[in-house]
Amino acid sequence: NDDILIRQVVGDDDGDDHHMLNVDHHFTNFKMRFGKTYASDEEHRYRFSVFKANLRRAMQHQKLDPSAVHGVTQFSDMTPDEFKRKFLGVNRRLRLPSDANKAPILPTED
Amino acid sequence: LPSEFDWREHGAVTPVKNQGSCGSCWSFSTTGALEGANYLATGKLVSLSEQQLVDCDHECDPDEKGSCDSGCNGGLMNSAFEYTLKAGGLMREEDYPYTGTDRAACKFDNTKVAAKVANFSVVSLDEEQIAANLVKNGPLAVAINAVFMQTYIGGVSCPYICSKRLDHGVLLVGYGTGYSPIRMKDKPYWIIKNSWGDKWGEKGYYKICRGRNVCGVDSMVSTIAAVSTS
Repeated sequence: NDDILIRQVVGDDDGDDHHMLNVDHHFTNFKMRFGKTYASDEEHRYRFSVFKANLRRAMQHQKLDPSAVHGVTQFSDMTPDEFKRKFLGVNRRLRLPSDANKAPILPTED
Repeated sequence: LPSEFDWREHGAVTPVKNQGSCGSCWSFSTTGALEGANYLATGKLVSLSEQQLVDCDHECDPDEKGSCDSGCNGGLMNSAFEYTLKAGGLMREEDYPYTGTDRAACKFDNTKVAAKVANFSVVSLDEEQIAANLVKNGPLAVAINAVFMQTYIGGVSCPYICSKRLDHGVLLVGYGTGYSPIRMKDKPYWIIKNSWGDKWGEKGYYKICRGRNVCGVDSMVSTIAAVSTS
């Protein structure tokens, strides 16, 4: 039960805005670090807008998940849909296959 | 059960791999589990071929019509185990290297099988049983909701809210405990091997807290045994 804490997870301070002021700098660093190039100015502008949205998302994740560190990754110029399409690949489901063998219960004490 | 355990320290885990822009995570989770099981059965750590699964495995999920293993378009670890059992095993990575593209013809050569599945089963949604199966049988194939993984850099991920809709296949290789400044005490976590290269996360690994099926990590856990050569 000690995991259930009440914690504000929406932004209301200037910290987020401060980060967003440096977004040009973050994007330049991101491109250098991950070797990203874009075919046209239009593509560059679009990826920059996605990057900005992902920076906000990373800050939101940081609030929802404070024991981890969230920030810019190699996926920061991808929309969540692009990320799912290109890097995730488990056929979606919520339950175990019904015909699967069940592992025997193992002793866990002593 | 030991309070901490990590198969990397016991030589059962190959270096972190990179699936590229291809939804083949399910194949990396499958090979990782069989690499570990094969190590336990034979004493040899052999890197196995994901591309064989991408090209040759079209096994379908009996529970969901039309849901079949489909290269870069996704798959399911249990179906891949079933394919591997039927095909006779998996080849070595070097004999059937990963290209990260699909729609290629299957080039499986059954004279070059490096690891064979003896049997596989699913583990109940009980963290003690998951830990026990991990320690006894080797790394486990697990599915997870990866929404927080897009922005993850390090630390122990323990989001207050996370969907349990499974969309990513990974490999559970160990568990440990660490001090959580938020909770002000030691908290347990799982150690997960991902397939997005070693530049992602903690050298390619992800830590997620144990205890309440966070992001569905306990929901679909599979254990596998390999055929012993002796």
